Amino acid sequence: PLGPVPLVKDHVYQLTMLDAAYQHLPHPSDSERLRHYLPRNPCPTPSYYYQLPPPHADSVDFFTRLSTETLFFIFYYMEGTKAQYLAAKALKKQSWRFHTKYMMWFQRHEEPKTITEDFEQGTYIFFDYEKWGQRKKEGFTFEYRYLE
Amino acid sequence: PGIDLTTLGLNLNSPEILYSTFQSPWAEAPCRPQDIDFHVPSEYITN
Amino acid sequence: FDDPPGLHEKTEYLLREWVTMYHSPAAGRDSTKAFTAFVQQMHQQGILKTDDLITRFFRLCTEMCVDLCYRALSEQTHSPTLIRAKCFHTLDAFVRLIALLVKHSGDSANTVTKINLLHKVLGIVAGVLIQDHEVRCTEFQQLPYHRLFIMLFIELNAPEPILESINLQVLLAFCQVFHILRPAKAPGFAYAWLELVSHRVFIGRLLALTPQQRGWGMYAQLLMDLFRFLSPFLRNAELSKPTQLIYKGTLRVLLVLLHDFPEFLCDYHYAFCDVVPSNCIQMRNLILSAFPRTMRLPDPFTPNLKVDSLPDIAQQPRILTNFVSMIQPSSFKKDLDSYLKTRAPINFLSELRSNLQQSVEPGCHYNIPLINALVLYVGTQAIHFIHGKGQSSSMGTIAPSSHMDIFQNLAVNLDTEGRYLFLTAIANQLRYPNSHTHYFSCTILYLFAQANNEQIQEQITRVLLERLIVNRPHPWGLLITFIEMIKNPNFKFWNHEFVHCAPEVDKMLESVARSCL
Repeated sequence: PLGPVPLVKDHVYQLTMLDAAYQHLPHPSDSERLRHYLPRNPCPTPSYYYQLPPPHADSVDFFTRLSTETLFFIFYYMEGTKAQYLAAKALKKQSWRFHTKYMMWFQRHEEPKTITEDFEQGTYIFFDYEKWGQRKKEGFTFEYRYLE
Repeated sequence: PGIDLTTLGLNLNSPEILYSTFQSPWAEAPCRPQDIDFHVPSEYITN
Repeated sequence: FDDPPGLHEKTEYLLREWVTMYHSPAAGRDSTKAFTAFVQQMHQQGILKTDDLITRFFRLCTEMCVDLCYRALSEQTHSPTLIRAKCFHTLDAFVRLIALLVKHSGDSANTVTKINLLHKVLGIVAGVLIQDHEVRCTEFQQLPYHRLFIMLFIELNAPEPILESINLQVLLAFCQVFHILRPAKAPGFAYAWLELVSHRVFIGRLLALTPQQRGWGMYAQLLMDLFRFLSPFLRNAELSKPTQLIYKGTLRVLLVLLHDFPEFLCDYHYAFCDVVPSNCIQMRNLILSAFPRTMRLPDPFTPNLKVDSLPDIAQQPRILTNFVSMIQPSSFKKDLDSYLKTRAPINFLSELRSNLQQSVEPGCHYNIPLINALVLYVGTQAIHFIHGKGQSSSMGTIAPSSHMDIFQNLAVNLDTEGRYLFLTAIANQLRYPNSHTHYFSCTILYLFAQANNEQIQEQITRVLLERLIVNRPHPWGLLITFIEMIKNPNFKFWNHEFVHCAPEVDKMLESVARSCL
């Protein structure tokens, strides 16, 4: 039974300003750090495509099932995000180790022959993200202390 | 009659909390992992 | 005004210098190396000499960043992504400079200087925003200010010991500036404001991570600002597209709160319903549907549900609003207390209606907050009185009493508008199992049973029904009250003419009854 209430002058002004603001809404990426390598570029996909990520897509288990190349792609191109963090965790589950001094990922290729106090003998492969492939690191002494 | 609130893009039956992936009041979907800034070890910032 | 000669040029040079240093690879982790070098330059330029100069420096930097954004936004040829990259290139550097100055001002133990500097900077940005908002009017753009606030908030909430020690004051500073920039004050910033206030880091910090729920009161205040802004536009049912968008955005935020922080909505439901317009039925239902996560609600459709014997039904709910102080003037409160105690002064009831009226404006004849406070106050006094006699609320214990005299007087003497607001105030207490839900459920059923004319019964039915026919959620207390009303033969519900006043009403009530029974 209250019926409409005519807007007072102040509210009319507020509505006018709201209408104007409606023309340039904030975008969710305005609240995120700049993504130099993979900025958001939403492209409309057919409605029969999945519009939402699969459930638990933000869990380590989900990431563990991704291929190694995918994990490295996420790690290097989505830096500073939760995706990078999950990719790092998944890579560790795939027995990769991140060498903080050389900023590279290593995976023991074969069990090291001897392990001494500060380095491990053995051959190692690493992921060369420049060439985007795994390569063997010849004659490399593994500085254990930098292992992350 | 209001709005069917299950169509606003929020998983209201989720056992997990919603706010940590809340993208925006105008977004039809939660954040994806690559949308969320995260305090990763600084060594990960390799670029 | 009166910027010292050369300060503008100096500031422009320094800002440009900092942006370059910030983006250079040599900036070091979190720009600390660049910052150490840059502070030297600020010293050399004499910027840090006086508080006044620092203030002018920040204002000029803010204005330069804002101007840069307006220029970038005016370049039609660029894509939004490119425009944003250009703006954020400078804005993010300026944010990092502010964050570093806040973190490193004064020695590490001296948190006061840090927080004072933060208040100063936030105040400056707010001042520039409000002036820009007034000068540019509908040409105002939220982009630079939104970016400054959110990136600064995220920077100052990084997991660092120095920041953890000042986090509560940081949150308070941001809540204060967001209150200053509330939508009613800067409507052109309203969308960005809601984006800021509902940001996952902001909600997380204020409602989840801050100990002893010390952020809850601040956050409730911001939501009240939002409801007050929306209220006049939602009051008239047809919403413009811009209003519809911010309304839907508000519903999303409330859904997140209902899902993650129901106790927060429980504690502040009264304050929120005081400002949410009474025709905003679904949004109000959303707020009233919250119940503590530890509570298991019995299915309201359970046949022969014994509400009185539910363990939580006698529990007093927490209400963090001082609703008693809303009962003004104090003379009215004094008469009210006196009547509740002694049923005197006798003319209290006859003057009650005029005390609740506030204006002759159409559609707002009554003082709604006063009606809400009166109903809750009289109800809580009644519960206290009943429990004081070792009884619990029931149709037999709530009357006769001076409390029920007042409710019955309001039901009989108010006009349709006033009675609608009165019944709405009662229905707003029908929530999860607690002593208020129980008492007010009995009260509204008692008023229905004792009504001396059918119009009152029809209006009670309308008030309950309008809350049931909207989309979910529906508060538990509302459901059990309506089920009781249509099921209990004592209320003779189905005999009333208005139940069959139109085929669709008949059909709808039948369907509600079937789902209930």
